Amino acid sequence: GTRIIYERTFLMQMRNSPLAK
Amino acid sequence: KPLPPVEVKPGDHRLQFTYNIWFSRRAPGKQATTQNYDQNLKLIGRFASVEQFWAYYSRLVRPADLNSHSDIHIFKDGIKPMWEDAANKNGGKWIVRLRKGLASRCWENMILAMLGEQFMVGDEICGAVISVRFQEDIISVWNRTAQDTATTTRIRDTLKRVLNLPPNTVMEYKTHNDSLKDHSSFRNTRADGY
Repeated sequence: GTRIIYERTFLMQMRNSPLAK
Repeated sequence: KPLPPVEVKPGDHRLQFTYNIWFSRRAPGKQATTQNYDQNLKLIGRFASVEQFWAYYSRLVRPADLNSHSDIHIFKDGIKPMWEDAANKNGGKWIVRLRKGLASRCWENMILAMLGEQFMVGDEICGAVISVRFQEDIISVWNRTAQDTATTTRIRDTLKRVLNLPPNTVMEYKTHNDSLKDHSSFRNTRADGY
């Protein structure tokens, strides 16, 4: 299948997502 | 035996792989053996999505705040962070020695690159370790096939880029087979440019 790639900026944005709390 | 799969909530951002977080601490001066290493290794969490990762990571102690001789290991599901594991036994690791004060930032950059699949070496990456020692901190990246020079070179180049290290940083590669032979993780390494 397709490799799931995430850039650092996206991962950093997700840090502050309420879903990650 | 394999652990059950980690469930991911609908809407969560699934990662390419599931990872396990391990922690180990060794009494300084005590001779490291496979047996006591195994006993000291504690599985502290598993995650398969970006959201689950941050939920764990935000609660984890930062490397800078850990006691000396502590190690945090983040490895793909099914791979135990031991030289003898089937996925590791033909592999090796890149070693980056950091002066005190850099570990927390570099470790975070390292993990984000691994989870985000920035290394582009297929399934070669097994995991990463931050080792907190008395005078330095050490990041290691483990891969499956030590003999695969194209892959190890690619891992090294990606590491250099994502850790944003000073240009004179020495990187060393050590096969797990050599570690098994001399019972040490960071001695007798092969400097970059071998």
